[in-house]
Amino acid sequence: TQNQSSHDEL
Amino acid sequence: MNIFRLLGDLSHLLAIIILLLKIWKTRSCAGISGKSQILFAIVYTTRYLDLLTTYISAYNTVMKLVFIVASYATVYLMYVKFKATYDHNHDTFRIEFLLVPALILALLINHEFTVLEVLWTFSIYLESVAILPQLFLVSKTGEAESITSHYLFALGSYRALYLLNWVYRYFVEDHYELIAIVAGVVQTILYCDFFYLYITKVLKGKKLQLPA
Repeated sequence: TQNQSSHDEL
Repeated sequence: MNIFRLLGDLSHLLAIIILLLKIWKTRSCAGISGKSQILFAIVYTTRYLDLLTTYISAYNTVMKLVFIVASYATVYLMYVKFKATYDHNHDTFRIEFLLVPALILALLINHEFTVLEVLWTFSIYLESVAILPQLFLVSKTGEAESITSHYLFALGSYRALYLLNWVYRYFVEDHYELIAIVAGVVQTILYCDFFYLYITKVLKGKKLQLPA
C-alpha cells in the first residue's frame, strides 16, 4: 500500500 | 520502527553532533560548506512543519526538534559566530540551481497537491542534492579533515540505512513511499565516490585527498 500523506519517517 | 531506520536516525544524529562538535571545539568551520548547511536547515523546516499538525510519537517529535535546532545552530555558528573562518572563496556552489528544480519537481510530482505535502516533497528532493555544495567544496580544496570525512560518512550512511528500512517495510509491512525511495537512491549514489575514498583512505589513517 502506497503511504499517503501521513509520513511517519524523519 | 525497525533496526535499519533506528540505525539510520542515530547515524544522522551522530553526523549532526560530529559537525557541531567540530565547529565548536576547533572554533572553525574551515572545510565545511555553509551552503549545504543552509539547505539542510531548509530541508528540516519544510519537512517537519507537520510538528504543528500531527503527533506520531515522542521519538519522532523529539528527533525532529533536535534536527531543526541543530541545523539552525550550525548555520548560526558558521555565518555569525565563526564567520571569520568560513571559507566563502571555495563555498561557491549556486544553491538556487538546487532549490528551484526541487521546488518545480515537487509541484509536478507529489502524492497530493496540498501545501504541507508539496513542501514535504520539496524537502525530500532537496535533501537528495543538499550535500552537493559540500562535496563540491571538498573537490575544490582537494582534501578534507578527518573529522569532516567522519561527518560525511555518518551523513551518507543515514540515507543508505534508510534504503534498507524501505526494503524491510516493503516486504514486512507492505508499505512503500516511491518519492522518498527514488530520492534516497539518488542521495546515496552521490556519496558513492566519497564512500570509496573514505573506506580506502581515511579508515587506513590517511587524509582524505581527492585526486587533483
